[in-house]
Amino acid sequence: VVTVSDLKKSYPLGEVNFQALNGIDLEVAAGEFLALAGPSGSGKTTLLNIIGCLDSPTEGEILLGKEPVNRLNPDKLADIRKAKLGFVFQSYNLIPVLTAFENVEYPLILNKVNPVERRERVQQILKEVGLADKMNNFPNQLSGGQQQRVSIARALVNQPMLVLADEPTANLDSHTGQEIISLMQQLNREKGVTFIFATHDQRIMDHASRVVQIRDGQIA
Amino acid sequence: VVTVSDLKKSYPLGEVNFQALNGIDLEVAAGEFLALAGPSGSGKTTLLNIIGCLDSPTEGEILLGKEPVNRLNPDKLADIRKAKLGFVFQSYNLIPVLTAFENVEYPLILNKVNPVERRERVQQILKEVGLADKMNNFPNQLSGGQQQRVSIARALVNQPMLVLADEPTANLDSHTGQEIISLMQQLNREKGVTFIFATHDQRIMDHASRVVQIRDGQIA
Ligand SMILES: Nc1ncnc2c1ncn2[C@@H]1O[C@H](COP(=O)(O)OP(=O)(O)OP(=O)(O)O)[C@@H](O)[C@H]1O
Ligand SMILES: Nc1ncnc2c1ncn2[C@@H]1O[C@H](COP(=O)(O)OP(=O)(O)OP(=O)(O)O)[C@@H](O)[C@H]1O
Ligand SMILES: [Mg+2]
Ligand SMILES: [Mg+2]
Repeated sequence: VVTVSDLKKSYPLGEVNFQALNGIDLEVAAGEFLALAGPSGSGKTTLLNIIGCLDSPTEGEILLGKEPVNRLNPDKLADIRKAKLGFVFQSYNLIPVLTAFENVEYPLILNKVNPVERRERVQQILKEVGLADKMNNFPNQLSGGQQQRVSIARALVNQPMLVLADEPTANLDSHTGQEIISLMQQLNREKGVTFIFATHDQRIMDHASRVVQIRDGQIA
Repeated sequence: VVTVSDLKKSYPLGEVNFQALNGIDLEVAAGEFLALAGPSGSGKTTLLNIIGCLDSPTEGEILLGKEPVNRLNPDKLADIRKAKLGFVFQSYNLIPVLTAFENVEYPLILNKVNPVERRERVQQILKEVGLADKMNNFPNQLSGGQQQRVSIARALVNQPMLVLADEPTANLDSHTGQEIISLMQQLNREKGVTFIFATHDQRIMDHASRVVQIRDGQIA
């Protein structure tokens, strides 16, 4: 479902360029539960952002399904992201002026789901991540791990083809983290949702179909 | 060094109040390496923020050393925080327009350390957290775990009497996380710095002098 060929990403930094990704080749099949592991600063977030069409590579190609992403026009790209991708950001990226409920509902509004069904699905997923009693809280009225779970619920509510999850359990205690991993596994097994994680969490690696090690911008 | 008596904290939420801390009693002796553990949403950050004088309780008393904090005027409070406390925030809270170097240097400027000594101490602590080559990067040019380490370096550089660290290893791989814990242990043993952690990380709990469990705003 994702094919990455000789992917490179460099950032301009002062007068030089910093090479964050140095020729990555990766093929992810539909239905995989794949973990990208590697030290802090090794390039996990950079790679996830490019696969998720949130950033463009400096060189190399990405195919989502059969389509080369970098040759699609921005509107088509936005359509693919809206309909097919779910993204859990390392810093959650919740919209501050929307409640937990409204943040999770947002992808369903974009995909024109009717209001009755939207309400049911948002309540269901917030219950599954343990936040049934926090629906009307704004992000600044939630703990760090509660914000993270709202970000997870938002990524899963539309049952996308592919979920990219950047350190989704970093701020969760072991019991809550385990519940989130089980929820994602259930979606993977029952609905065939493909997951690509960036993670340091051994529990995700233990449940992964495959662990890909990345170090200094290259697959180790 | 910290005494908390019957501490309560409630937040106004809609027409009701949400009770985040429900009568906490805690005594922390000088030189402790103490871990506050508990589920996501249990009140760890709320308690750390009140001990760190960043927030005020609804009821109850806090003594820092022998001084009741809530009876001090804001200037005296700011003096105590500047000279005696180091804080690692769960969301890092780096100043976006300052480089990694400048963010870490800031507490030394507040404490009127001379420029030559400042430069030496900032370079030393950034080297110890593994970021010698990222000194001139701005926060948005750093990975999540790199930002977290700049926040740690900033809290430690002035060798405060008390460091409050909120999930300091959440975004770090096991090797880097271990190095950070060893660095903090060294400061604790050699310089007598007291540490209070909020954490889900079993490694910090394994090294703690004491693990205090918190659940639903109460010590379990
Ligand atoms: N401004 C606020 N208004 C209402 N409720 C709040 C507010 N801030 C925090 N809370 C609630 O207080 C409780 C404790 O929050 P706190 O951030 O202290 O938890 P925590 O133990 O640090 O959690 P985590 O491990 O997820 O970071 C949570 O249930 C949270 O929803
Ligand atoms: N805008 C930028 N300009 C310069 N360098 C950058 C920029 N963004 C990221 N980097 C660098 O690229 C490298 C990879 O960053 P990335 O965020 O992908 O790492 P990561 O594996 O997700 O790390 P972590 O586990 O700490 O989140 C890091 O060394 C970082 O400093
Ligand atoms: Mg990252
Ligand atoms: Mg917290």
